[in-house]
Amino acid sequence: ACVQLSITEFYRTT
Amino acid sequence: MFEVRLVQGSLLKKVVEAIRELVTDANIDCSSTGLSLQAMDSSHVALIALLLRSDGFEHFRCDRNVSIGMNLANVSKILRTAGNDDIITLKADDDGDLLTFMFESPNQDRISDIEMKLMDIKSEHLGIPDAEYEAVIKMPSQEFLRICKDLSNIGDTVVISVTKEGVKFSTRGDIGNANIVCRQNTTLDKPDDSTIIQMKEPVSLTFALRYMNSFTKATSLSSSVTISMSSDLPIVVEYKIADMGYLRFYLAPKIED
Repeated sequence: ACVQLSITEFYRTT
Repeated sequence: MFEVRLVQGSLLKKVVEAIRELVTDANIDCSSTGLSLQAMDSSHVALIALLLRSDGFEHFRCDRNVSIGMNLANVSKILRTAGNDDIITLKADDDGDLLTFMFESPNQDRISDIEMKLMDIKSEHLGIPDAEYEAVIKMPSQEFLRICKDLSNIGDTVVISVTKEGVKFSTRGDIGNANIVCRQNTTLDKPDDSTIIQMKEPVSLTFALRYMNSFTKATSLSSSVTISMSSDLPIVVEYKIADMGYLRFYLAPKIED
């Protein structure tokens, strides 16, 4: 099974 | 004072139709550079980044940086009342809570204005550093639309693999498996029809087709789409907006549990 990653795991909050 | 006039008003209609499925409310950030928007879908799986540069507008006045918060379903309802050839003007006072849309028919025989209530939206803004991607594919946007739609008939996820041979879109579902391979094809007389694959490293990533299909709502903005991939980054699906900027969709991959 695949797990969906979140976009916030890749980019930092400014 | 904020006032911008866009001769090709249909561009604004197309942008809103392309993003309203993913995002309910969003801030449009206005500065002397232009209009920009960054928003995530409610699950924080996809991110939209829009840029419309000020020099693409016939008239662009933005005295100070402002964020205009709006409900995109309402913006869509309003823009649907504009004709496809209409010139669109947007204006807002510095301290006002209304955005005025003005639609002018090309021969100026019909002028309408609609005021929309603005919203106070708190949104998370992400910093996206410029990245060198391992693989960049430019292909006709209609072809990408067709691939996403076709694969959705078979499965829910797509594996996009770029190798020397080309780019392969694969899915599997209850009824079986499907693969679509696109090879580099440079049609010199029709550059918009060409598929160009630039690859530094082979890369293979898995994505939810539901989001990919949603991105293809932007197909009418551009005849080609650019897809950028790196093994440890979200995919970027970019539609250029003629002479003005871009609409980019970022999508986080799925990984094996």
